[in-house]
Amino acid sequence: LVSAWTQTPTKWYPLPLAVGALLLVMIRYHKKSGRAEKEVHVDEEGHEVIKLKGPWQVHVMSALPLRNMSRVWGYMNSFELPIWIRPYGFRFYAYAFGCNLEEIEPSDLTKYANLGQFFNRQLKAGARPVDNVALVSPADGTVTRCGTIDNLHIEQVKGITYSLDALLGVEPSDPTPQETLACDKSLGVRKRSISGTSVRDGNSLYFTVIYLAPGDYHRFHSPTAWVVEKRRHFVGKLFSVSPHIAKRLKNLFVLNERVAFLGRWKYGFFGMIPVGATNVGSIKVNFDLALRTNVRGRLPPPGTYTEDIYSEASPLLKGHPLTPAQEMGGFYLG
Amino acid sequence: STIVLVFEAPKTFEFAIKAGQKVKVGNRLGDV
Repeated sequence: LVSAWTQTPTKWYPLPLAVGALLLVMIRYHKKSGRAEKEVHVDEEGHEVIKLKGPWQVHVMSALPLRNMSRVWGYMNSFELPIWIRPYGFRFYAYAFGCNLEEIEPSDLTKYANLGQFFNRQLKAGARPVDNVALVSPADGTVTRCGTIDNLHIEQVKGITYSLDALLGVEPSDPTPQETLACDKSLGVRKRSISGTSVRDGNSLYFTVIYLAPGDYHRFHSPTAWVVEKRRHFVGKLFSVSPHIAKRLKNLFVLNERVAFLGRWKYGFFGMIPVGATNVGSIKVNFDLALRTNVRGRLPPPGTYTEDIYSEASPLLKGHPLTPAQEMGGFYLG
Repeated sequence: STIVLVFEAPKTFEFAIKAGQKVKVGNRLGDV
């Protein structure tokens, strides 16, 4: 190898013109596609238009009927399993995905009729001690990003951001009667103006993203003492939200189906947004039994949502009060 | 599935977590 490296004569010769031209075309294409990734398309009102952006694999994935696949997956996992197979099946699942079977309630695995029930298992009382601080984790999982929100954009992964307005939805400004009706009666509402993003002097906006892996406990809890004033349901796609996809698919969290709970805590605005995924397409909320997610039907345009106001839950607080670590709901298969 | 928290807090707020860290319900995320 050494002699080949040192003694082999180097012969230089000009590249054919066609190869050089092809190289230039490729460099130009790369630069252009890079610019296209960074371009932000806005509508006539100046709001960002949410579009699917990513490599070709993402576009192939978007062509799949992910919502139907999710519902079929949920349906398959709703069949009752024979009692004898349940302990073996759930122990294998726990081994494969790292579930702690000692903390679940009930601990008798034959009590779970199917994987759907086991997936949404509850924990024994005291299994999750709650720290006495301002903000605690609402779920078991992995923190993928956290930090401050700059220019009303949240970082999905390093270098890829999405709009806070697109994530939370925007209230209609100067609503016409039709728009007011749409807002109240859960029809599609087109975003109009920024809401919930103004901060008091001396405050900042912060964000945290927690990813729940398949084996994790999939119920979510209140992260602090706060009052939920409204929820916005964004019907959308159901892409996988694994870190692998999050690195490749821009706008992932504003394309997927999600429920945004908006309200206030002692320091001002507070929002919590559970985002669905292909295998975990349904979100249920303990204090909002009317909410139905991942149902059949045509997808509305991205950015539209249905809204419900919780002012009747507590007229004094004008919302639904929650205590730290109080169970709010959970993610379900399908 | 994923949960995103967006909140307003005083500039003295400090996260007690970092990206990649595993957390469980009730664990400290941050405090003022």
